[in-house]
Amino acid sequence: GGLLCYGNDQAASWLNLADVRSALHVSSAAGNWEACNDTINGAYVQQHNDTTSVFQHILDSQYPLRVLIYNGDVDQACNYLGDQWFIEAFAQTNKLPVTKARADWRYMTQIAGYAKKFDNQNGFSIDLLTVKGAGHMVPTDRPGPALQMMVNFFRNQDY
Amino acid sequence: RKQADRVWNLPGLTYGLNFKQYSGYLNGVSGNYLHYWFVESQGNPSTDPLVLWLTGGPGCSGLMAMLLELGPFHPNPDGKTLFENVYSWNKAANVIFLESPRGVGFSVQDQSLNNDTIWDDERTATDTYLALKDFLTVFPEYINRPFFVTGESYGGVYVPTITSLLIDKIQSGDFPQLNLVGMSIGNGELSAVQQFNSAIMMGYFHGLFSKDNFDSLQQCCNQTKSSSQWFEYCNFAQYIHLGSDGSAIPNDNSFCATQTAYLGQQIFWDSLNNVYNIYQDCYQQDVRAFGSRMTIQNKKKHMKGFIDQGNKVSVSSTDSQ
Repeated sequence: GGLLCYGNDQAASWLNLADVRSALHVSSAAGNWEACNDTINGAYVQQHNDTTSVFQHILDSQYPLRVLIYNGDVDQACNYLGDQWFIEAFAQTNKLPVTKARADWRYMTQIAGYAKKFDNQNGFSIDLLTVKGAGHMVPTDRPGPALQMMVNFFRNQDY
Repeated sequence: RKQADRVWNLPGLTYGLNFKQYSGYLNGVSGNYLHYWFVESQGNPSTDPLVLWLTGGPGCSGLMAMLLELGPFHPNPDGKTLFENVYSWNKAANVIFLESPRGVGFSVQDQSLNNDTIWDDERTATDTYLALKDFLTVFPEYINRPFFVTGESYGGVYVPTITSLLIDKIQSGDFPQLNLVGMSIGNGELSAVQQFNSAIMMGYFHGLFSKDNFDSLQQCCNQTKSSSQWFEYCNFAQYIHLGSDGSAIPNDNSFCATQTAYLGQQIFWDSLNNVYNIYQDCYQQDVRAFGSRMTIQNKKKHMKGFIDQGNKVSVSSTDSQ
């Protein structure tokens, strides 16, 4: 019920047009499109109110995985502090070395946020980033920095 | 299926596209059909990575993020036409937007084949894994392509649980065609506990709580415990039960339980601020009041014995107080 500043109404209006549904090959069994299904949200069984054990399983698998955790820093719903504490605690517990100290990253000439890297030199790494001035929907609030961040993550380049 | 799913003409487009796109259904467990919308890269689709996007909720649609966040086009206010997002992530990646779990958006469940009525993280991960396997049968050119799982919000649970399952399947030899390289989570619900604890700090230092309110919580911290981690000795989450809808229900009538629930729930979540961006003004005042009321009514079910703010809200009022 709280995503009302983000154009969901026009998205729903467009997606529920008959010719749009047809163009997208939407099943006749599907109802009207809604951004969020409140029934499922209410019935959903959240099995992890903390995902430390899941991260631990991934790390213990020794699978080489690159992880990017980014946060728009003015979001209340999932705030950057909580995720920072989570990652810092996980890194501390598992003695993940800091391979890049926390420092600003730039978009054009401006500070776009702050980045820190943990890397166990065994293929598992975590990049912990903030996106300055972005809320929950980072690509909406800071589209240029968000695209640069993701492309550089995909290409394993500095942000 | 690939050609059948190809999107040839998109109503409302006001400019020409330079990439291919596909929309249709991927098979999850029997009877579950997850709707996907796949946009190939505007860069080099034959070498750029394959990216799966999952929106959180739980219960929100991946198409929401496609149309309002990172996809190649956004709807205009008329609800009929589209404009280009020049910062689309498919500038450099092939992106699958998946409507997950079953029942979300255009995804469907055939009750004659599957009458499962439970939604949880494990089922969501299994359906997504099977949908990915199905995707690679429809689009075999993406076998062994660098692959990333990405998402947002409750994606903080979806993304690691799905990635963990994919690693298990790859290592057991059940999914050798997937070249999993990484995962990315934006503003994720990595830990509901630490989100709640940090919300107190976030609220105070962004001017949502008074000094009196914040100071009153000192008695709720375990000052005798020596720790360098603030959240370990001020573990406010211990006083409340975290509902799956984000609600905070006080464990009892103690001061710490009611005060942390009040600050972490009512002041933080149920104000008329935009919780998704502290500094954003929202100009859909009537709609917002309705939405806020719905949120309060929904959470009220879990907050017996709490101040019933929901009944004090007039949906027809435009007065923000």
